[in-house]
Amino acid sequence: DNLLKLIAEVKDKKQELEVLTANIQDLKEEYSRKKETISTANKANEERLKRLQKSADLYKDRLGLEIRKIYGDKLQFIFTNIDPKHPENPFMFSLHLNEAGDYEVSDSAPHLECLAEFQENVRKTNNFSAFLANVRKAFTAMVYN
Amino acid sequence: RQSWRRASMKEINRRRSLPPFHQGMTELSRSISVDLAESKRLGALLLSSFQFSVQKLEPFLKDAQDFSLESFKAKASFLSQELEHFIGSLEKDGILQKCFEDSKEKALDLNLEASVAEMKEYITKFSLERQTWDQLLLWYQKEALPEETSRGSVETKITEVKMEPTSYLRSSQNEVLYTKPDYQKILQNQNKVFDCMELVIDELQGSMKQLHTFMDESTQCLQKVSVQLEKRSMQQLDTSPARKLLRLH
Amino acid sequence: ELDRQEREVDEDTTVTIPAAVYVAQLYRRI
Repeated sequence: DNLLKLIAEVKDKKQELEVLTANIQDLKEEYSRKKETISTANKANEERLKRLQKSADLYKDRLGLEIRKIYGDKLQFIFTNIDPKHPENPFMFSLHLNEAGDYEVSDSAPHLECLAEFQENVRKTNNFSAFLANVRKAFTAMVYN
Repeated sequence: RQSWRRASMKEINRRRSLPPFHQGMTELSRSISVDLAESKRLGALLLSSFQFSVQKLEPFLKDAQDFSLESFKAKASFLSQELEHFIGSLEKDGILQKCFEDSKEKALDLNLEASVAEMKEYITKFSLERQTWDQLLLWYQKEALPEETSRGSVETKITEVKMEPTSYLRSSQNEVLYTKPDYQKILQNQNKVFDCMELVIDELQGSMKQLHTFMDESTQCLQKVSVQLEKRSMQQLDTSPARKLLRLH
Repeated sequence: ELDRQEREVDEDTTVTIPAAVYVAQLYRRI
């Protein structure tokens, strides 16, 4: 009886082993597939980000404008090529959405008096490009004065 | 005093004689004896002039307030004596005599006469030269006008001034006339230069036109390419990407 | 390592890339 029991146990164990081996194999395959998917996705993302960064750099260079997302859910706009004597000098301001969901400007450096007026205009018209163009003009006028 | 200017004037331009003296005053001169010496007569005239002035003044002052005739006469008499003494001293010093010395001596200012003569000479010379220039100007004006009008022209008065060659050669016209450049020849020489310049400028103009055309074509081409690229890359543009960016955590 | 990579990919897909896209679109507008 004992022998028969042992033989049966060994058979079960063998089966279990096969199952486990099969499971391990499946897991390995899954891992492998997952790895490949993630790797591909990662590469694709890297490529995309590279291209997006390239276009951002091009815009930044051509427009003399850098857009950064900063803490506190704010966007910082940094203008360069404003002062012809010191083109690398930065002129900036920050933008965020207030509780009412309207654009709100803050932290302009150097300080711009007309920024509040521009804020009102962009709230009414939603013309973001005109808003930024006006800010640049205002900074430039300040330098020439 | 003799004025050489007055001396050169004609009879009609000469100054009229001075207005006559007041009768009272002429009597003063006449009352003085001509037998006396000139200086003494002058002294006497001075004194009698003073006395005459006092005489004339008296009736005017009579009606004035606080006027004392005796006091006035006393003062006048005192002043008259003072003047007499003073005139005497002038006579002794010979100052009165000096007043007559100039009229006796002739004004033989040789230098003045020489300058006057020189001036007259210059005036003559300049008038002559002016006439010559005028003549030359008229001649050129006549040349400038067309033939028909110049003949019938009433305005051009060519006054013939016969000049001696010596004076003509010495004038300033001589230098101008003999150093006149040949303008015609200069202009002809420049014609070649102008022709070259015309060619060069035509070439430049052609090149400029070509460049403009090229510029326009390039701009159009760039615009086309830009639109195509935009369509390919920015197909789905979000509305208000700024808001979306701000809301993204 | 795989989990970490997966999280990275997720973040890129849901945050990083959209943000970069919005920035590019914003630039385009400007």
